[in-house]
Amino acid sequence: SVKQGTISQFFATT
Amino acid sequence: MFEARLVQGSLWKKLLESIKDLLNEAIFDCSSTGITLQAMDSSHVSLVSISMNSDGFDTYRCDRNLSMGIHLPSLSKIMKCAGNDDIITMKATDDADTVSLVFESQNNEKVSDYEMKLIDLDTEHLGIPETEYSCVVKMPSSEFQRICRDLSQLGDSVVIACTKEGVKFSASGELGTGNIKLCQSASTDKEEEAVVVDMNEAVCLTFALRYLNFFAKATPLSAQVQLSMSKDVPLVVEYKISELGFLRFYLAPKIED
Repeated sequence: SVKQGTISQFFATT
Repeated sequence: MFEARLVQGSLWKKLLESIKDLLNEAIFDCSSTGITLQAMDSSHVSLVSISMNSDGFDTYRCDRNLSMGIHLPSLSKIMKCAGNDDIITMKATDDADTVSLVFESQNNEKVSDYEMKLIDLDTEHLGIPETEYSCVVKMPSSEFQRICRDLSQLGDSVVIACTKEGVKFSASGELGTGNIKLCQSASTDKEEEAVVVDMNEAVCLTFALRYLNFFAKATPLSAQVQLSMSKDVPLVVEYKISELGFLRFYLAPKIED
């Protein structure tokens, strides 16, 4: 099955 | 003092229409170089990034950096009060808790002004790394909107497969499957109608159509849309805002569990 990722998984807080 | 005057005021109207259903609130960061905005939707699946260069405005002044917290559905309501041909000026004083919007008709016979309350927002800022994408597809924005709408009839997700021949969008669900294949345009007489694929490495990624349909609300902003993709990273859907800058949407992919 596929799971929806989130943006914070990819881009770090500055 | 902050003041930004845009003769082509309809761009503001289109921009707000593009994001108001996806974002409830956001900070407009104003500096001497222009206006930027970065915000995630409430479920943190997508991110909106806007950049408007000061050079693109007809008059632009920003003496001190200013962060304006704005309730977007409210701003959208006010922008709807502007005529499509109106000149729009946005103004605020340095320590303002409101922003002023002035709409002037082209013949200068009607001038309306509105004042809107700003809101306190504390949002995190994300660093978006400069990335070389495996595939970059340019296509007519209306075609992209149509594909997202049509495939939503079949399922919640779209698989985008990009090779050097072209790009294929596929969806499947209880009623069956659908595939839409776009080939790279042979001739590029009409730049706005062209499909151009720039590929380093083939990619195949899955995305939620619900978000792509939100992004497609930006279609009136630009005749072309650019999709940038690499394996297992967010898709970038970019619309140019005339000479002003860009509106980019980032969408986290669906990943094999």
